[in-house]
Amino acid sequence: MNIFRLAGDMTHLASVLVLLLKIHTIKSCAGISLKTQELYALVFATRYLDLFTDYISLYNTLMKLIFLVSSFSIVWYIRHHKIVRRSYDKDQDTFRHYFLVLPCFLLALVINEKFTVKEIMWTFSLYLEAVAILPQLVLLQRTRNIDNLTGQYVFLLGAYRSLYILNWIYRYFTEPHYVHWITWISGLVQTLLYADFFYYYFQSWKNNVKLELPA
Amino acid sequence: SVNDDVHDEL
Repeated sequence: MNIFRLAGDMTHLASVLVLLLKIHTIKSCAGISLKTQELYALVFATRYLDLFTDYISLYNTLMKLIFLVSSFSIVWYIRHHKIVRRSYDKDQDTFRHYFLVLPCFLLALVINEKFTVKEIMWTFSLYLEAVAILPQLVLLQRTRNIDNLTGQYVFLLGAYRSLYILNWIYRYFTEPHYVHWITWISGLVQTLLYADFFYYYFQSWKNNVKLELPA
Repeated sequence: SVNDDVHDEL
């Protein structure tokens, strides 16, 4: 494990904690896309099938369980918690899941490293994770009025992806045979989706004003 | 792919 990978995992964990903190303490999910959260739950459920078949390390198993439990809890909170669900902005969060899920699944059937159920599910989860943030970005663009925690949540997710790219570069130069085109390209696409958001995030940070996205 | 190095990532 290198420093970029560890920092990436920690920012990913921090993003989830920020979101849970917002939901749990403020009892509000305003500005949070349920669609994106449901897609993440699907991403983790399909990627971590290897929990049942392979043991990598205690760290690996624990982190996988944390991401699974937290993503399903967030979905549960937004859908079912009697106070939190009232703050869900259903009319603005209109992105359709299958626009993303179906193409990703078809792509995973065609472009994968091995044609097995576990492998296709794993590849599908990579493609889906790359685009799962889209409903959230659309929602941010629509509501424009972004609270600090939501802004920090998206920023931390973007930071996590950027650090994973540094991790891949590091591993490519330090580990023999470390070449993973599917992981790299989907990860790069995912990070690029944050570029626009990052630009406005840093602008607002630099000028010390509230984050607002242009319509 | 499954069972190789990239699978230690999350």
